[in-house]
Amino acid sequence: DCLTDEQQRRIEENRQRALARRAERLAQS
Amino acid sequence: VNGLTPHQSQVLNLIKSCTDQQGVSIQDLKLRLKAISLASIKQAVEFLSNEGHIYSTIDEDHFRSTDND
Repeated sequence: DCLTDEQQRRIEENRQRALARRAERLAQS
Repeated sequence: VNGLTPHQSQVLNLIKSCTDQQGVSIQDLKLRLKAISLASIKQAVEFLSNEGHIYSTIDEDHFRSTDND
């Protein structure tokens, strides 16, 4: 809750990438 | 059940249970999963990350789950 805007932006980017990887893996299986 | 090993499931469940924005650190995981070696925890984290179950947050040592948000 005391994260900087830059940290929050980075976290959100990583989350989106992970969700895309997850979807890719599920599509393959 | 979900294609994960018992170690991977335990690591994922701990990460899922964390509500902090910065997530759980590898050190926290090691403290809470005393029966699992640090090497195994790191392996599980790498696997879960590759599969998109978790992602790193403030640095490469803190992780959150994609399954609970």
